[in-house]
Amino acid sequence: MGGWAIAVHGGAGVDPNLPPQRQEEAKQLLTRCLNLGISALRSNDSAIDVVELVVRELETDPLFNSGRGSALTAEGTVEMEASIMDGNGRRCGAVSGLTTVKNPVSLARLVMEKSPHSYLAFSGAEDFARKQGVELVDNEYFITEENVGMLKLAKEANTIVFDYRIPTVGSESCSAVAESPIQMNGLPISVYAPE
Amino acid sequence: TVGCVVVDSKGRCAAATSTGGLMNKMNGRIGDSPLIGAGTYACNVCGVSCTGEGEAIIRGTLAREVAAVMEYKGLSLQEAVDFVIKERLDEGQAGLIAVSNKGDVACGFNTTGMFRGCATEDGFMEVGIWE
Repeated sequence: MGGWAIAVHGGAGVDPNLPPQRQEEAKQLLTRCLNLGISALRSNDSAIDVVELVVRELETDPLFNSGRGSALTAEGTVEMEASIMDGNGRRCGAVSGLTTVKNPVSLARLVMEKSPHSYLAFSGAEDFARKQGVELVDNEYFITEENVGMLKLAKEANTIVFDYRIPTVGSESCSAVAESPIQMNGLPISVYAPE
Repeated sequence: TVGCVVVDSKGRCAAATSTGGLMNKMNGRIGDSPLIGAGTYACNVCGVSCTGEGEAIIRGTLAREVAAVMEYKGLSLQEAVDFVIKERLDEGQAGLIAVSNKGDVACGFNTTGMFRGCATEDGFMEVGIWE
């Protein structure tokens, strides 16, 4: 049997023009999260504790699309979702539609461990969060300047944008988004734009 | 979207995924990240976390598919990841990270780049963005 192993991700689909300084920031965050997980594994923490610990760190840092720094809805708000699964016994928990829970992955774990269900969403999930006493914050906490700009670009391009960090440059990138042949399920992304 | 997969020193696997979803999405839209078997899956064979085009990941039940081809086709972890990214996404674009109960770690994506990092007990550690 091999030893421990860990992998983290911050999203797929990266803007090819992402500035080198942003790339370096991303690498530093990924390295910091790996080291956090490695020291927990060296202390013999269980796999389920380590994945929760690392994803909490990624949710708290605004760099990637989760927790603080989440993508915005068409109305400029944040709606977050998360899930967690323990291979030991295949237990799982999931949440969707969260607007005030600071760390969605920890609420997903509480669904797994403290509720008779495996998935809670929207107002039911928020009520459960209050009952469980997890940290709650205003929706504004999750909204960053950069993502307000990104939403503006997406609306101008009348499209939906993936885990994309389009640098906050002028509107030419918006035309890039509009012209880029982004497809979803084999259809041009503009098909989904009305959403 | 962010995710983490781990196999600990007792060979137990786990996976977690968290996201804000798509920029400019409809209120009420649910993507792949909270769907067990699509964006996140873990069993006694492996742990998987996915990211990318949620609708394609859901239709392909991508995370569970990695475990399934390991169990039923006897593929190794990296072979399973490569197979699933190549054969189960149709036109969709996505990426995933995975660990196996044997201490292997793997990553695969058909997008332009993926923010990822991995490490193993024997000292291997890698952080990357591009191919």
